[in-house]
Amino acid sequence: MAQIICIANQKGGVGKTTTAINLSAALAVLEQRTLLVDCDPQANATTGVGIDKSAIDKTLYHGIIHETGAKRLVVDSDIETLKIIPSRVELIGFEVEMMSNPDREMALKHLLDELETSFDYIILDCPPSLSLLTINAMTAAHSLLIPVQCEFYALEGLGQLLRTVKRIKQRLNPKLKISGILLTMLDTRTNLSHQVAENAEKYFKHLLFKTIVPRNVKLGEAPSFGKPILLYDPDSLGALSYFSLAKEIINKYSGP
Amino acid sequence: MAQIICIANQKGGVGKTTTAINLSAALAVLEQRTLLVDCDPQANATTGVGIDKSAIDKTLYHGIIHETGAKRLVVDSDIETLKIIPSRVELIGFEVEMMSNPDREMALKHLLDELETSFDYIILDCPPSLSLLTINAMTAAHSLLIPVQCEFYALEGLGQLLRTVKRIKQRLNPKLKISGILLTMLDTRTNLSHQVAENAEKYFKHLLFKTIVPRNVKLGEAPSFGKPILLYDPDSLGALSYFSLAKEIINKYSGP
Ligand SMILES: Nc1ncnc2c1ncn2[C@@H]1O[C@H](COP(=O)(O)OP(=O)(O)OP(=O)(O)O)[C@@H](O)[C@H]1O
Ligand SMILES: Nc1ncnc2c1ncn2[C@@H]1O[C@H](COP(=O)(O)OP(=O)(O)OP(=O)(O)O)[C@@H](O)[C@H]1O
Ligand SMILES: [Mg+2]
Ligand SMILES: [Mg+2]
Repeated sequence: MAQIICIANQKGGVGKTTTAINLSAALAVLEQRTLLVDCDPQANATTGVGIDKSAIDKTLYHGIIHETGAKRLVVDSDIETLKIIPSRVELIGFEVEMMSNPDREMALKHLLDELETSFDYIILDCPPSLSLLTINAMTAAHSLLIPVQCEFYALEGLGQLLRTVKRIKQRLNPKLKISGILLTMLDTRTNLSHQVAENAEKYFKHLLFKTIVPRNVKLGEAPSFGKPILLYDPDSLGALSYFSLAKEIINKYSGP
Repeated sequence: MAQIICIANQKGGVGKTTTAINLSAALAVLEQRTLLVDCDPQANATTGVGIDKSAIDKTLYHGIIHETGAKRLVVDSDIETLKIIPSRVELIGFEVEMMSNPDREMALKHLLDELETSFDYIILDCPPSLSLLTINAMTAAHSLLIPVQCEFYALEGLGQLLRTVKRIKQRLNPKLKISGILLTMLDTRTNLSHQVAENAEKYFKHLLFKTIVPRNVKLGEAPSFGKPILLYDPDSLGALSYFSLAKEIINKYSGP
């Protein structure tokens, strides 16, 4: 059975998409059958792995409104063991269309049920809000990975996020656990970055991954070539840190 | 009559709050009576100007659900001519509570009507989504300022944002104009930043402000001291660029 990991944080620009793409690619390279699902209408994860949005027929939207079966949504990537369910702007319509549907929080979970036996990991990239799409992802997931940027505002929203997780655990998904907090964009040159990392260690020590992702321009360049960092610049600090994160995840979930 | 400027972009982490706080402060220092309204439940703008969220009685939420008059929401800042309407997490409830209210897109506009004669500029900080809160801000505003980070994904969502603006102009706010696109976090050391800036100049030349905000750690540090950059480090590149943006805005709106 696949381990489904949701990547969420309502604070914007903290590295959700960068983590979703590069963790998925690293898991795939470590021979885990991995599916990356883009749950954001901005579709940055879809573009970041090189998929041309105008050239695809069906996207996540068509699956979660039950127009298309899950298997037909899955497309290939540059890595054999990495598959993608792409997104596009029409996904924005989901929130309004499902508003009166009693099952609206379970739509994504029902779609992924069909795929759970075909993958070892399913990674969900979320938009920067606690909207119906993010709630669907948290309801479908077994665990939640929270990227936190090493900047001042980063810790401010964590309380609200953890309260939302608690509510989802109580009402929609009792088995949802927190996989961990990933510190991202640590700029080793600035005091600010180190101060935020120290604060995170003080308040959330037991939740922090050992891996910290440094600020590394290669991570920003890779999506402009439509490639995960492991294919764009395998020796970069960015690639090595997502590799080490993937190993931490495998030890946590596939471990003996 | 106040010029109401909405700062919006559904892409996360592009510098909306940093621009809202520092543009407001610069306008105030240039003797424009300025009101900063925090329309984001994350309330980063409220924290960034040093307001203790737990110590205030009423926030924007209480105003837009008609519980409190606008004047009672306005609080002082460290700058005489800069006032704030703070936000807090309860603002999240607005979307669901107003869902069936026919006037739901106009709630903020009606609230600000009471204040328009007391200010020269009203600046609205938005969350990273095209949700009801952002639509309220675009409906109340005379113009829209779009911060665009000098990173690859930044230009991807602009098309969707401009389509939303067009729809709002047609249905809710015919006088809404685009004040301009502000390039933010330009890292002069990386090719990526310069490439994105060149692309923005190619596609959106007529909309770009002359001012470009460089990546400058002082802008990231200032909110941790609860101060706009002009009070935290007035000689920094960050302070100078927001000063020059304020002058561009004043020339555009208060000009001869
Ligand atoms: N460690 C890093 N070093 C340098 N740049 C990074 C790093 N991680 C992410 N970036 C860049 O920072 C920007 C924000 O990251 P990303 O888009 O992954 O965040 P996000 O949380 O998915 O944003 P959103 O809230 O809009 O979904 C992107 O342009 C990305 O390329
Ligand atoms: N020019 C800059 N140089 C360095 N850091 C910056 C700059 N502008 C913003 N920042 C920092 O980058 C982070 C993102 O900026 P900010 O929070 O203003 O973006 P936002 O668009 O308001 O995010 P959100 O989408 O979550 O509302 C913040 O930690 C901020 O301090
Ligand atoms: Mg993203
Ligand atoms: Mg903000």
